[in-house]
Amino acid sequence: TTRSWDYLSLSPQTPSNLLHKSNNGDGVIIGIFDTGIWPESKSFTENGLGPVPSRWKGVCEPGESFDPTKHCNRKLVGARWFVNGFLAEYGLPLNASGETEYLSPRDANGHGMHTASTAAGSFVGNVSYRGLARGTARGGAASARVAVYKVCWNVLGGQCASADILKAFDEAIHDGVDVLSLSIGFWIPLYSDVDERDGIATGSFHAVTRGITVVCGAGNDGPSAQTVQNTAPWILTVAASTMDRAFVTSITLGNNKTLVGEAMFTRREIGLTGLLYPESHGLDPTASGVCQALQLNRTKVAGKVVLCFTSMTRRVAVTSATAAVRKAGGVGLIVAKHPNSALYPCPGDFPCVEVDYEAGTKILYYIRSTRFPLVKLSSSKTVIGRPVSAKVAYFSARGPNSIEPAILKPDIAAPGVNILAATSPLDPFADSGYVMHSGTSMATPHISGIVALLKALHPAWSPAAIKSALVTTAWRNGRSGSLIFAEGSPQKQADIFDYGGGIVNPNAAADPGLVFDMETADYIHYLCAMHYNNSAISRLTGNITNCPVQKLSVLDVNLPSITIPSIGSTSITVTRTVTNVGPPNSTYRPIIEPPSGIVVSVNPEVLVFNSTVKKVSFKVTVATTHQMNTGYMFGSLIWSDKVHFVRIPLSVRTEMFQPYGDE
Amino acid sequence: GKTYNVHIVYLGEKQHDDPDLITDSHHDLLAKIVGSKEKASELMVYSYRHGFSGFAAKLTESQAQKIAELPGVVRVMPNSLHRLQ
Repeated sequence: TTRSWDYLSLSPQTPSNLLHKSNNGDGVIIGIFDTGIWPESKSFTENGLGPVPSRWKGVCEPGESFDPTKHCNRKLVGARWFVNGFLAEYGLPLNASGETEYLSPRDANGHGMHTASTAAGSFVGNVSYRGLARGTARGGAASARVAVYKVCWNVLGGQCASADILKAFDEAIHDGVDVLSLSIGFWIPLYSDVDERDGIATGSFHAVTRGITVVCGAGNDGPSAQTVQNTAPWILTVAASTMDRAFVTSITLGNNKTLVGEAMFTRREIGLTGLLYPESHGLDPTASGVCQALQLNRTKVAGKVVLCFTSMTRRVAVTSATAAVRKAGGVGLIVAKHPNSALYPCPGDFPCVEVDYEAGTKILYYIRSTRFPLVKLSSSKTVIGRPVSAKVAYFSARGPNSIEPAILKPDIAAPGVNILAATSPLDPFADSGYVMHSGTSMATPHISGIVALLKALHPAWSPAAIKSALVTTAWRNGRSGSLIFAEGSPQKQADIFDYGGGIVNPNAAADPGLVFDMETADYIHYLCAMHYNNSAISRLTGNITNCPVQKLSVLDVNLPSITIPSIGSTSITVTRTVTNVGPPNSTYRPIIEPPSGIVVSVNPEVLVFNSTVKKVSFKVTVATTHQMNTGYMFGSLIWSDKVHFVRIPLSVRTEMFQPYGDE
Repeated sequence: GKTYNVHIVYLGEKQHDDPDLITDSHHDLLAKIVGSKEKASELMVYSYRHGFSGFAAKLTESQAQKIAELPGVVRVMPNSLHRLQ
């Protein structure tokens, strides 16, 4: 957060941005469902904050090493903990797996501290991570209040029971939160939207129908398609991007050529020293140089830097190679792997530098070309601004939505890679109470903070209106006008299944012009279209619901996107309704950017609003010229009054016959 | 058949606004299956009573099946684990 909010154009120094218009989200209460809080952190001081909003009905619950009278304040207004559902499955003691844990809102893990301080932490100056990323750590809505609901427990990396999550929703709705932030997910395959095993879908439905925006992470199972989680249409689902910051390390070879890798290596540089690639001499000449299976000879490795290659993207290849090189007396490691910007320091601040296969191959050819290869590894440096461009993170889970592809997921992207924020002092990676972490967990509270700012500015906007404002105004080009790419193998231009509407643009979302609003009736439309039965829908909504005999189309759910998973030789018409939230007398005309080979028309072609006409419906008719099955093609429909550009993503897949396992 | 696991008994939107009455109704519902209000209190893990209606309770598989057949019960589901992202 020492850079991410500036990257999103929310610098406190800029006088007219959303931060100032919303008074840093003052008066808004953000509920965080996570691993709890470390209340002594500087990120949760109450300095400069007014009284707790009078509508707040929440409480601070006591527990192990947590005294509400000492630890809650005008910043941390609520702290509850829910463990009964977890304990009933897991049993006591919670620290059986060797991790510290508190039976209280206190956060032993650090994940909850990270997410809460990213959404709403106070300003804390001169924060860095081992000297990297120095700046002011802060939340997006630094004057918003925080209510912590500890539902995840420090067992096996962090586990949360659906019974506890549902209870937290129940209490948070009662307490009066405005926004809920959940960096919690499930596993693929997903449970349906009305299956209580996914406590998040059910609980969030009740929250959203009471005006509480629920923000959830898309999950970290990318870059494969159809991995996105938390896909209910009432949830705001967040993908992770990088930002305009990198941690670069120079690799200078003995032939004076310099390559650049990425690392969090902050010790003194490794001066010119021997460089080694563990060649093998059997039928598989590369076997010895595989990072996760290094076969090293101490007499050859001692005092040298080792090069290895891996096709694994998970961190385990780097950590196991580090251990092997250290054990053999090596002084550094260069790992050639698929690009993945999420970095961690190696144990003991051992120099481990990541490069792509191209750079790795160049280094290998240099080693093979000389008798005494040498290398120098510089310590890492922080680079910000141009020319570093944002990308969708490798790990960020991708659409299409595996429950219903017509419901576009993820909705939006936000920075979630190498985010420096507060943590628990017990976090093994902590540096003076702050740490760099990556995940859609880290992207989610960025959106939660922005939602808090929007709520402060537009208290009457519904969760759907807020989602619409975010999606239709998001950046689909980088800050310098360049394209946004998505990490993967190979890297590609990002599309809506990577980042939804795009990377969030908070200032534009404050003034979207038009919104695609939804209320409970629209969600019932969705549930009927999904063939959930009348009695289940009735109980969910609290009102007797009879889905119409004539089948409703999920394509007509009033989302700020149009995704048509299957079009054949017959055209398809979908309906949307927009609400004017801009100047009352406005006229909007469409700009159509059709997907390749797709014909798109709009009716009416002019949307006229005045003081009495605030909502207008329009129809979009889509036809394909393709004669065969295709993948998804991408375009946009933009409504503009020449001031606002209300862009909705459009994606269409042609299916001339029954598909067979296409994404 | 005698193993108790946490199940979520989901009753949908709450029918009135008195949380204590809602919790009482949850105990009554559970007591119908487990035999007494005392036993129901012992097995109750949570009463969901503000944002929606339902409860979490330790139930055997056969108790879970029986409670699912009672009028007003939308669904009975086993508790499950989520993970941090």
